[in-house]
Amino acid sequence: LFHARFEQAGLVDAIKDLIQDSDFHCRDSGIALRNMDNSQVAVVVILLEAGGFLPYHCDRRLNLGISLTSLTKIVHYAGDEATLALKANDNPDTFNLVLECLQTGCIIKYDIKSRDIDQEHLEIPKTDYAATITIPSAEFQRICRNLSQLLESVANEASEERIKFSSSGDIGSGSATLRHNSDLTGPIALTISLKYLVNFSKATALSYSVTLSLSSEVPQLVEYKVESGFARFYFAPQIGE
Amino acid sequence: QGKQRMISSFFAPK
Repeated sequence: LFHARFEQAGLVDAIKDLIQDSDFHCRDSGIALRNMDNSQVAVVVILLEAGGFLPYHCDRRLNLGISLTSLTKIVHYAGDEATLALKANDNPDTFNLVLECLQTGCIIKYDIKSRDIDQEHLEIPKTDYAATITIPSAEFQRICRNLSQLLESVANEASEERIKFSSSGDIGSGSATLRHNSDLTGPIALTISLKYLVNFSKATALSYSVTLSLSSEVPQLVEYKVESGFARFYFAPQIGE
Repeated sequence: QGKQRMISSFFAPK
C-alpha cells in the first residue's frame, strides 16, 4: 500500500510546462522524479523525502506513470489551501488522488489510470561547478521575466561579488546585476535560453532562495530547496555560432 | 546567437 499526503502542490505547477507526463518513483524513502523536458534540452529532478509528507507510507517500490497535464488541472482547481494525497493499492494500474480542503472539509477523489511512460533515464555526473550562487528566488524570477519580455537568451556572467544576466536581441540589449556572497573559483560566462529560465522560476513559491550552479560549457543547475527535498533543473547551454 | 545543445550530449543514458 502506498499513501502520501503533500502540502506543496505548487511543485506540480513548476514543472507542468516542461514535462507532459512522468514516472513517479515511490520508495519507502520518498518520491523521486527524473525526466527530460519535452524538447530534450533540460532535465528535471525532484526528490521529496518521506519526512516531508504527513503521513507517508510505502511498503513496496512503485512506479506511477502520471500525466502532469491532468495533475495540474486537478491541483489548479483545488486552490492554494488544498492538500494533495496520492494513494495506490496492490493494483499498479490505477492510483487515487485525493484533494482535501482543510478549511471547508471538502474532499475530492479521483481514480486515475497509471500511464505507461517510455522514459529515458539519464545519468547525471557529479560536477564541480566554478560558481554556486544563491540569490532570492523572487529576484531571479523578476529578472528572467523582465528580460524575456523583449529578448530570447541570456548570458550569465559571474564575478567575485556580482552575477550579471545580460541579453541582446533584435530590439537591443538589456542586463540585470545582483550582488551575491558566494565563492567562485574563476570567472564564468554561459548563454542559456530565457524561455526555460522563466519556466524554472515558476518554482519560486517553493523556496525563498534559488541556487545557480554555473560552469562554462556544462549544463547550468537551477535548484530550489523544498521542505525535505529539492527541485533541480539542469539546462544545456548554447555553444558557439 | 549560439547553438542550443541537447541535454543528452552531457548526460548519458543509464
